[in-house]
Amino acid sequence: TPIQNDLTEYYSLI
Amino acid sequence: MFEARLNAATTLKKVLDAIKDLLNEATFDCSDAGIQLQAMDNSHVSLVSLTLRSDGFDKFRCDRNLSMGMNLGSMSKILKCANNEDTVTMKAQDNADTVTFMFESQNHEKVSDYEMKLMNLDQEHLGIPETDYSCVVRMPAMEFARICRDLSQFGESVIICCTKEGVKFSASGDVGSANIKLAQTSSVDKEEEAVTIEMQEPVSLTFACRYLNAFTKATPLSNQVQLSMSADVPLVVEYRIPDLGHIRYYLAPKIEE
Repeated sequence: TPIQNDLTEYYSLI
Repeated sequence: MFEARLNAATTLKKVLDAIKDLLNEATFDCSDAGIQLQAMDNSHVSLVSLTLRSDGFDKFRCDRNLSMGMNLGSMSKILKCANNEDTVTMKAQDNADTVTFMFESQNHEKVSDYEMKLMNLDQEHLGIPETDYSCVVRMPAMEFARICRDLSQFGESVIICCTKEGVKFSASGDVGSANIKLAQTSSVDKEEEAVTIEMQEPVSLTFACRYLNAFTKATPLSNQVQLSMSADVPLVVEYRIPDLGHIRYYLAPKIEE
């Protein structure tokens, strides 16, 4: 089953 | 001094309904451009980005930039006290630790005000770059809500597969499997009933039903919803709020281990 990725994997905190 | 007035409280009620399932609290950033909110849910899987332009309000004044941290449960309690047709005015002094919601009936005979304490919230802003998406699908917002609701009976995940022929939503689980295909509409009487697809590259992505269903709480704000997708990046689900702004939801995809 696919696992849920985290948004911070794609966008950086500013 | 900050003051923002909308002639119908129903709009603000709908905006709050669209975010309160995902967020317990959020900071409303006010400037002369309007009100902005950006916040991730607790699990950092999805993000809400709300823009309400100052020119969409019936009155808007913001002398100094102001960040108001609000408990959305408390805000919801207050907005329940407004009738849909009431005029709603939000007011705060500069550097205030409270915000006031004032509701006025259409006949001006009932005026109520509710003061709410503001919160200091840790702001975690994400930098989201402008992106050219491989597929952009526009469809009736009610249709998208229906699809998310129907498919969530079959599994925790929805696979969205978009080609130039159409867009397919699939789910599978213990009960079996479900597939819903929507073709691009060839001609429609009403623009809001159209399904349109702009495709550069076909994409197939997997998302959690739970979040998609939460996003569809914005359905009363807009006739159409826009889904923007590219391989291996978050989905953007956008509802335009007529004459006022938009709400965008970002959702990280599920990936194969």
